Amino acid sequence: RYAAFMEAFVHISGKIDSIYKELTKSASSPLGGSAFLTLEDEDEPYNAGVKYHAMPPMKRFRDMELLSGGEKTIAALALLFAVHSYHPSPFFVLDEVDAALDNSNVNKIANYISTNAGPNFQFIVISLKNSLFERSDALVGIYREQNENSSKTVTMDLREYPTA
Amino acid sequence: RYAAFMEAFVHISGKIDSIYKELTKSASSPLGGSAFLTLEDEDEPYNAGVKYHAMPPMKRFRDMELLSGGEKTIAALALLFAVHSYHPSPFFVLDEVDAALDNSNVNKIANYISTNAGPNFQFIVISLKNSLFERSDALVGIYREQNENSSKTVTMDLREYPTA
Amino acid sequence: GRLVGLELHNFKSYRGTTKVGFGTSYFTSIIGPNGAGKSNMMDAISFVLGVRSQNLRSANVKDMIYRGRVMNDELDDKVPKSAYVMAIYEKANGEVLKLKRTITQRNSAYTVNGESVSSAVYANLLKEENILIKARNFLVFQGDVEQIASQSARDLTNLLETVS
Amino acid sequence: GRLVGLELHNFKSYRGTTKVGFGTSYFTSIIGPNGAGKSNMMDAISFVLGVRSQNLRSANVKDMIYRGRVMNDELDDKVPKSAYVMAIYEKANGEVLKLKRTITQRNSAYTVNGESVSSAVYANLLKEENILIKARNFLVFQGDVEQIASQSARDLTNLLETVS
Ligand SMILES: Nc1ncnc2c1ncn2[C@@H]1O[C@H](COP(=O)(O)OP(=O)(O)OP(=O)(O)O)[C@@H](O)[C@H]1O
Ligand SMILES: Nc1ncnc2c1ncn2[C@@H]1O[C@H](COP(=O)(O)OP(=O)(O)OP(=O)(O)O)[C@@H](O)[C@H]1O
Ligand SMILES: [Mg+2]
Ligand SMILES: [Mg+2]
Repeated sequence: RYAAFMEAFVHISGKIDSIYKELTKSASSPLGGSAFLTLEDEDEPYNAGVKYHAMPPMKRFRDMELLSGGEKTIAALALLFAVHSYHPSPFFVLDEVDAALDNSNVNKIANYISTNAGPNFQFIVISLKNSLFERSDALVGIYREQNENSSKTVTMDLREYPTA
Repeated sequence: RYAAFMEAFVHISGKIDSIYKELTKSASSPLGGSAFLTLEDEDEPYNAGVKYHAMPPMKRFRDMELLSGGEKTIAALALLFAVHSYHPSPFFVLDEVDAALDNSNVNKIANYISTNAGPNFQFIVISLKNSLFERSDALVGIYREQNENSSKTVTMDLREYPTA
Repeated sequence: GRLVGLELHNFKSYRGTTKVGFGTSYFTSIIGPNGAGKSNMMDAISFVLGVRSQNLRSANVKDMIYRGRVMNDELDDKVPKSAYVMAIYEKANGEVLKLKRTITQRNSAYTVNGESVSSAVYANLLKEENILIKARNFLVFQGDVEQIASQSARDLTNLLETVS
Repeated sequence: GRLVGLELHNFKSYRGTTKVGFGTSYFTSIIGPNGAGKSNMMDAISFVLGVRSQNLRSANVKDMIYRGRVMNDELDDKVPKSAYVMAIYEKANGEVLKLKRTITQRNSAYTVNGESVSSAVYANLLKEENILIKARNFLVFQGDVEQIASQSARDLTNLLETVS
């Protein structure tokens, strides 16, 4: 049990910083922020907590609770993607995870998804933000057909329109 | 106690439907949705619950919990504004209440605020959405000054630029 | 592996039969106005994989069945009494799995390529594909992303144990 | 009445003294990137009106005082030991109230136009302006709007009683 837990922990905690940096690098902060995981109990780690620490660029070490909405969202997605890298599920479904993100952070998430999406990693993302969904390969448009009182779908492959 | 409570209840429940309709009318649904309040206990209303019911246009009567994120936000704002109409506070501060709203609903909220803002009703709204904040009278821009490790402000009166 | 497509039948706001194909898109966005049915589509994916209905914004599984506008529709025999969602999933080796979950008023029935299976066999088949329904670590429901970062240290331990 | 302006001193991410004026704007938007300090500005407004710090994302009131980047800043005597926010409020009759709340490590001190007052007198002055701090019905914090619609019937009753 210790071996299984530590294998997962070591892998994920090895990935979290580079993923968080990928999501927080910018022109003004080329190094990005830093993130790490700590074990509360090293001998029986599965019986105690695993603490997550994320520090946005140029900000001091702080409790997660003092991060802003957008900063917390970016930290959450970094952790989500780091956990995913261990025994990865074939697809992700994300519902409006960009709600609290400003334009620049939406762009970072769009870059991460475009870069990492592939045959082993399919992303299905619900979003209201053009700057995110215009980066996808395909769109599934949902609309309400009032006469039938039903939701309906229409699909469009964006790769057929490369000069957007 | 009964008189004070009922005076507030009657006033607010008289307002909720028209405000909700104002926030839900559209070209495809010119009548808008409907909303109302009910008392669980008519004799001692302050000792029991007040239930809020909101039905978006063309949708059947449903539990609030089955509404979508955007529908719930619109219903919440209608209730907020209805409660406000009784002994109105002089100002409102709203932090990213538009996070779950699509463009058309952001526009309805922007219309409501522009129409109702005035000397007796000041709105201070935090928003990441251009289509909302470009409708305001003035903008307070917040930015991070890295060298000083501090937040800073810069104010701009939009009414000086009417041809936006 | 990847999700090739979905078929919904009388599921939530999707009356009748609805088919959605993801084709060769590794980054698909689901878009549309508030209340259209986007989160319901995510609920369909979660549902077909065996997620319990408490996590799908409903107290009980019969809320998953399409309901029309008539208030007394329990008396109406035109009201659907069952619903299903089928996922067409292509394994890494090219083998195609048709995973179908059907609900009647109270029960769920699972079939794989037309054959009835127990929920345990179904869950195991998904587990072999790294789709861990207990962990739900590949699903981020609307409004939930920030709590991934603020979750308690014990919750994070439990997640790590589940994936290891 | 209306809020004419604010003055922040070492409050949260606002190092030094920061002045903001709303002028004659009845619809002011606070904008800027994630983490810039927008919600902290709303916290300043809530703080100066007497809202308790549990509602301001902080376990204790000393989190309201600006902290720099140095990790051991408790030892550094350059660290601010107190902070204040002052609100300039113009009543309907034209009278101007300068409402100031200062905090040291553990205590709050209230002044009105330079004179010390008890927190009860301060709260009453606001109550006369229909600013009901207990109800907080004119403040919608980030992430809170949807629960206004899904709040329990008893919560809504309590709100109605507080405003009546
Ligand atoms: N069993 C059902 N039968 C019919 N309609 C339903 C059923 N369950 C939910 N709905 C409807 O589905 C709608 C919600 O859809 P959904 O949550 O998918 O919207 P959405 O597109 O995600 O919107 P948003 O952008 O606001 O989050 C509600 O209006 C609700 O009335
Ligand atoms: N006492 C303090 N001293 C210095 N910085 C602080 C203090 N309290 C909070 N902060 C910083 O303020 C930042 C959060 O600011 P705030 O929540 O106002 O951002 P925001 O503009 O609302 O962002 P978002 O759009 O993401 O919601 C955090 O990065 C935090 O480190
Ligand atoms: Mg939704
Ligand atoms: Mg904020």
